[in-house]
Amino acid sequence: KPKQQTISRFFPPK
Amino acid sequence: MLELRLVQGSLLKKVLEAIRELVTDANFDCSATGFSLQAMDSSHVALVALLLRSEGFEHYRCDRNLSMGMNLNNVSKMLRCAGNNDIITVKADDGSDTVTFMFESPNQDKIADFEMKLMDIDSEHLGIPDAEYQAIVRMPSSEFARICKDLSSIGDTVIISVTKEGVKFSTAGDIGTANIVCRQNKTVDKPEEATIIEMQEPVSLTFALRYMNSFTKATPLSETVTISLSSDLPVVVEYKIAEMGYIRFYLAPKIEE
Repeated sequence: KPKQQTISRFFPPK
Repeated sequence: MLELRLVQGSLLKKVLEAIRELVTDANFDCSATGFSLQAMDSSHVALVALLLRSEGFEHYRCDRNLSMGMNLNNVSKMLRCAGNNDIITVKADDGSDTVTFMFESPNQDKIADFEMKLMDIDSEHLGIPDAEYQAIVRMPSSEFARICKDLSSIGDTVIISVTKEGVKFSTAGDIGTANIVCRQNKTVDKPEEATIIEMQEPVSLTFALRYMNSFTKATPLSETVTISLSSDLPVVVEYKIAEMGYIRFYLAPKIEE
């Protein structure tokens, strides 16, 4: 089953 | 000092209705560029980025950058007291722990001000990298809302696939499956009714429908929506706000591990 990712995996903190 | 006067006050009402389901508390940032917000939902799966450019306001004064923490449900409560044709002015003094929303009726015979307490919110800004998307779909926002609503009565997730045939929205649930294909269609009476697909290469991604449905609360802001997709990147669902800016919703995909 595909697993829900979070935004922080893709966008780094500034 | 901050003073922003928006003749089309209904825009601000619509913006709040578009994001308050997704985000509870957020910092509104004011700078010379405009009035903006970046916030995630509580589970950090979706991110909303709002920009209302300073040029879009009838009057825009922001002496220095200011970040105002607000509970969006409370902002919404205040803005719902403004008439749809009212002019809305947002005011705050430097260092103040309140913000004032002033509502003026179009013929100036009723003026109301609502003062709301600000709150301290810890939030970090994320860097959203510029990306080349594999596929960009522009379609009527009402059509996209209809598709998300229809599919969520069947399943919990949507697979969005773009090929040269068109864009396909698919779901599966206990009662069965559903597939909706929208083909490119430029031969329409009005440009906002068109479906336009710009595809560099085919792409297919899986997303939670619950969030997509929440994004469609922004439908009253724009006749069209733009969906930008790339493998291994959050989808961007963008509603342009006429003459002023945009609301962009980013949703992290579900990925097979």
